[in-house]
Amino acid sequence: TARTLALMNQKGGVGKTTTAVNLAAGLARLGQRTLLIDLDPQAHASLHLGIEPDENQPSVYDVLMDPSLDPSSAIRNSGERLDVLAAETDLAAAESELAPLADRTSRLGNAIGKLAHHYDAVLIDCPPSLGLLTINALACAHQVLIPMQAHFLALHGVGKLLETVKMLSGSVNPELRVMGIVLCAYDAQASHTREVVADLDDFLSSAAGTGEPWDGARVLGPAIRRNIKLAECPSFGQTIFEYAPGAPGAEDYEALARSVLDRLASN
Amino acid sequence: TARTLALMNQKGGVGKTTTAVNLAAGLARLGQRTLLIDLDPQAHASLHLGIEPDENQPSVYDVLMDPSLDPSSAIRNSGERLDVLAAETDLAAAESELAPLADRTSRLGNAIGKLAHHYDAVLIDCPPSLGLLTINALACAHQVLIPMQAHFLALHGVGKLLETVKMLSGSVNPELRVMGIVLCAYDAQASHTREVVADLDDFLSSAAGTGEPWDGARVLGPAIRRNIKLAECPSFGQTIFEYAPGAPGAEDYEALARSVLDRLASN
Ligand SMILES: Nc1ncnc2c1ncn2[C@@H]1O[C@H](COP(=O)(O)OP(=O)(O)OP(=O)(O)O)[C@@H](O)[C@H]1O
Ligand SMILES: Nc1ncnc2c1ncn2[C@@H]1O[C@H](COP(=O)(O)OP(=O)(O)OP(=O)(O)O)[C@@H](O)[C@H]1O
Ligand SMILES: [Mg+2]
Ligand SMILES: [Mg+2]
Repeated sequence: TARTLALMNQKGGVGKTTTAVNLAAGLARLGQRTLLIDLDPQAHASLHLGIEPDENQPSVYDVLMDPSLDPSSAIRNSGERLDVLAAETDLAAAESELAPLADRTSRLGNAIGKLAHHYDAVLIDCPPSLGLLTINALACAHQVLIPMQAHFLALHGVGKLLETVKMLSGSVNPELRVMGIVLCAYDAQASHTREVVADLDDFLSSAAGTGEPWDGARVLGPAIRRNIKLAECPSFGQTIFEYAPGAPGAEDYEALARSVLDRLASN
Repeated sequence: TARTLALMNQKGGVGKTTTAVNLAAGLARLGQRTLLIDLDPQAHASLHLGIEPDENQPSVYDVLMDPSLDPSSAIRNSGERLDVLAAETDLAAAESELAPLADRTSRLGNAIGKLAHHYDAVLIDCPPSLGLLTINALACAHQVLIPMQAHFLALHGVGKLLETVKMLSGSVNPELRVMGIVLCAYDAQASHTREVVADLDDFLSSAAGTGEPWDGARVLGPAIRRNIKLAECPSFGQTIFEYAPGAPGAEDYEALARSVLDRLASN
């Protein structure tokens, strides 16, 4: 049955959506029946794939707020072996509406449970926060992938992120593991890049054998190089593979998809 | 007395801190006695200027939570004519602690009121949210500057941002105006850049004469080109002018400081 992967980082603008969309497309191209769930009220993953809001079709907000709704009614096809559970801006109301409910952290997991047999991989694009939507993703994911940029200041948010993962793995989701870090918009020329990556490698290797949820996590290869084509394709509603299949961005996300596929069934 | 400028955008990673720091430094170099207020619990502006957390000195959190505290006790000098009201990560508690208080939106303004006579310009680096900290900034600012990137998806957040500005100008801060938009990490080569900028220009010019808070706002020149030096200098605790004074980033922020100075006293 499907392995669920949460793409999360509370820091904004680091590459979660670009990675969720192009990694999902990359996995689909490798033969994986893939579902991409847009869990961000900004609805950028849905926009990125050219999905228009549609009042005649439920979206992820409706699925979360009405557990009796068949979640497959909210699924849209976006290409061969790639489906999307799309978001609309009404999702902005979800966190405050879910907050008083007893099953507020398990609504997403329950919906995925009804869909999982159709897919090999489920990817969740999280919003830039550690609120209830991201908690729903962490409560049901098998693994977490952390997109980030190799900048000096990026290191400062990682501790808090991992605390949240640890809290969830210590309570509602004991199986939760961090698969690794994806370096996005990577610039080998920047003076601090090598030091930041070395810091991340040191931190992760020192976790080996500790039993922490990031024990065994890696900085995944390859890093995704900064490539203008990746910033351009959302405005055409396309993945990098449709827009510029020969570009470095396509090469890197294809290789990342292989790395991820190797690790997807590890827990 | 000092003009107060809020650097705000609820979207993460768009260039607020890079702009707040280097614009403040640019204004200081033009002779303006400048105060930079770090209003983000991530404390990136403070880190950017090499300011270490110091348990022997109050920070912006203490100033907000204790109105009887003299705010100048929390000021640190960061260079000629550049002072900083630094943040520490304890600021993360401020929003929930301020929430029940009657004067929760005026605490920052009251503190600035006690300091304003020392300065010509006060710049506020806002967190990536429209929560109570950003509201405090909008409640007391004379003008708002919106850093953003000329990407297709960036247009989608602007509406919500302007709604919030309008709500504040319609209630607690009738003088509030949007000075304009600063284009950060600008890449003239990207296919969508020109269209995004044209969209922004159209939107702002159609506001002329409507009396909206962004009536008269412009996309400010120059755009700040993507320049690796701007991403490197935080790891050395320096502004671009200290780190790489000959770099395009220094050139662009110096020119932006002139544009901003021209408009600073317009309301
Ligand atoms: N490798 C890359 N090369 C060039 N541009 C990139 C790359 N990765 C991401 N970007 C651009 O950076 C911006 C932010 O990326 P993205 O939207 O994926 O981040 P995010 O973490 O999902 O943001 P948010 O926190 O708002 O959800 C986008 O304009 C995107 O096109
Ligand atoms: N013109 C530029 N050229 C190159 N890199 C830039 C430029 N402007 C900003 N950056 C880099 O982009 C990243 C995000 O910028 P910054 O921290 O200023 O954004 P922010 O809006 O303050 O983010 P947050 O929402 O987290 O507060 C940083 O690593 C910064 O160094
Ligand atoms: Mg996103
Ligand atoms: Mg910032």
